[in-house]
Amino acid sequence: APAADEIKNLPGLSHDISFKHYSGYLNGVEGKHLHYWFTESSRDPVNDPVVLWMNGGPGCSSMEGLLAELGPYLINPDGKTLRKNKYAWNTMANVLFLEAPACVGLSYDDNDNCSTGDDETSLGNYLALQDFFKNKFPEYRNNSFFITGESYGGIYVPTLAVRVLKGQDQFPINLQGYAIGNGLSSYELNDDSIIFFAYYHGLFGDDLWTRLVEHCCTGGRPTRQTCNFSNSKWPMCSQVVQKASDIIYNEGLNMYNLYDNCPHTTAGKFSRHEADLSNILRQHDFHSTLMLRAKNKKPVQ
Amino acid sequence: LDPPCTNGTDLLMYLNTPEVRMALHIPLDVKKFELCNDEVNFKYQREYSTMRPQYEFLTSRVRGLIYNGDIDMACNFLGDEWFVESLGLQVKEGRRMWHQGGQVGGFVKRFTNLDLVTVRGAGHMVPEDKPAPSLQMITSFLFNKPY
Repeated sequence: APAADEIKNLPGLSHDISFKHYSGYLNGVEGKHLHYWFTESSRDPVNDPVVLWMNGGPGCSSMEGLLAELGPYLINPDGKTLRKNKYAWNTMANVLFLEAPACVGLSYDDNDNCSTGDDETSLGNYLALQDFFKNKFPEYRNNSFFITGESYGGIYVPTLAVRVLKGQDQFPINLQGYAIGNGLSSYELNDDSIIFFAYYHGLFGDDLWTRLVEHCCTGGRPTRQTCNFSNSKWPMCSQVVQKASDIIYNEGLNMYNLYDNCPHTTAGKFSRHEADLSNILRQHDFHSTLMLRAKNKKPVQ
Repeated sequence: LDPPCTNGTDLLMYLNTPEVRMALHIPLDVKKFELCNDEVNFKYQREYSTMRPQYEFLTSRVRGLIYNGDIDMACNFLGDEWFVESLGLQVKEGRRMWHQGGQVGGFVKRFTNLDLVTVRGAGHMVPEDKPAPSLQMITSFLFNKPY
């Protein structure tokens, strides 16, 4: 392990920890430096699997995964202190949090070039992974390895896993599997299904549903096969889908957790809410309006 | 003008503290931490509309898990269920409840090399919303044990 990357004294940590942790940079594509934070297993680091975790966006930081979701320490609301997470995933695995692509979180590009796409991102992640196993932590090269992530990780994870498997001859990695939480697997299916989800959770009533079925479903039957809410070219369909999407995403419901509170706090100039909305109903003309309304949203009462 | 339902203040504060950045070995010239980067998002080239070809490749080689908090509306469980069902994989185990701590954790359906799991009462950030069930689920998957 790279001694220079070991975290010796983490501010805000007031409880004892029984594992080592490291933070530094993995080099992928030339000039791009991806920040990683690696928390070794608190159980049996030598034999436990290595799990890579990536949050989504695209453009969102995996530090959220570490410090708010599954890491061994979670940030308290004061933004200064940390508390123990007894359900941390590093209680049974070595977990590597990677901030990708470059420019996300604490990752950077030497020339401040933040333009990228799916293929370049997966290549950069693959090269960073090689740097991890070859140069930084070769002792983990033979451990079982899993690629995991969330949200737009639904794209990051499979594309990276394919690269790892196809590159086995040149750079063997002991990939055993992959896991994705609430991932984007298909824009079309995600868009089509949310309308059904919203209706069956009572977010809108029969008036709007009837119009949706009438204008977007063939034969007047609302099924997965007969309805096209995601990219219908019929103006009337687009109009009623916009109405439905405004209810779902822009009227104060918590799109990440239907039954949870909807906190209003500063999250920087660009929020997760906007990042995730960028994946939704992209084929419709009203997509930019949906994004704009989210950006200019004032707190609801 | 804060957008709704996001809470990143604590992360922003913590990761922009000079002492924290020093502890994490972040070079001084690396810019301020933001939870999500607008430039990356806006310029990002979305080259895939579906992951179907990738899953067709992966499911013949390694194990996979797709899990969904069932009250998320960003990437809802129904869409992923439709996606997995559309792959036409052989069903290994029919849909059933799984349990954690004496409660229903959600539902699981297992296909050849792909498990489809819901986490009851969790939203988009499953490990944050339902930490205990989520740890049990991922442990079961990693170590190839029953859910």
